[in-house]
Amino acid sequence: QVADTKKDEL
Amino acid sequence: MNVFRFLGDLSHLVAIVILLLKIWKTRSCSGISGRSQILFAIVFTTRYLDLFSNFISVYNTSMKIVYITCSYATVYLIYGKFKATYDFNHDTFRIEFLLVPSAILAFLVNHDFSPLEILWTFSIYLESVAILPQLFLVSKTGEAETITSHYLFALGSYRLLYLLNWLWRYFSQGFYDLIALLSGILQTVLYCDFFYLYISKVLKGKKLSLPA
Repeated sequence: QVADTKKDEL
Repeated sequence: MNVFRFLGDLSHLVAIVILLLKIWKTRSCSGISGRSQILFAIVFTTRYLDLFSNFISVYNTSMKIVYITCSYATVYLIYGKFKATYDFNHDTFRIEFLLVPSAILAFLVNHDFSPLEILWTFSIYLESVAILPQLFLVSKTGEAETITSHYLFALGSYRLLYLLNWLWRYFSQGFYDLIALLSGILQTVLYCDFFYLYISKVLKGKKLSLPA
């Protein structure tokens, strides 16, 4: 699972 | 959300508020790089474009709004209300040297070639180097007010705490994002020299001044 940071982090 | 992530957000918030209060209370923005603050305003604007299209949580949305609002308020105080105290002569770092490479890199290295994704990636790259005009200003004048040092320390700690958060997420969820991770490492490394000075001087009650 990659590239999800933008969804829940600031 | 783990404790590192929360402390990281908190540290980021503290940094932003310290800076706003410092400028407001002293009625002066001397020693503060307006150019770095413009870059941070661009960072928040391009990263949080999903504010209205992608709801995560009340926490997430409110923090985004607070960060954006505060960054624009800071830019306004520096270039508007307290313009007379702004150090034009020393704040001379050419920000196009940061903006252009970040933009090019965002087009070349991203997770998905779509407008929102490219802007998000651009904001990540730009944030990693956005503090350079401020560090340049400090090195040019050779000193920083203690409150400015606290601001820089809180701002630098934020990405360091995010690195710990990503380490935690990698081991607990198998989650990682190379773009954010590598940029976060670069961002934190840029503060290392300052961290050293902060711990060896400011925490011992001395003003941060650079060796001549």
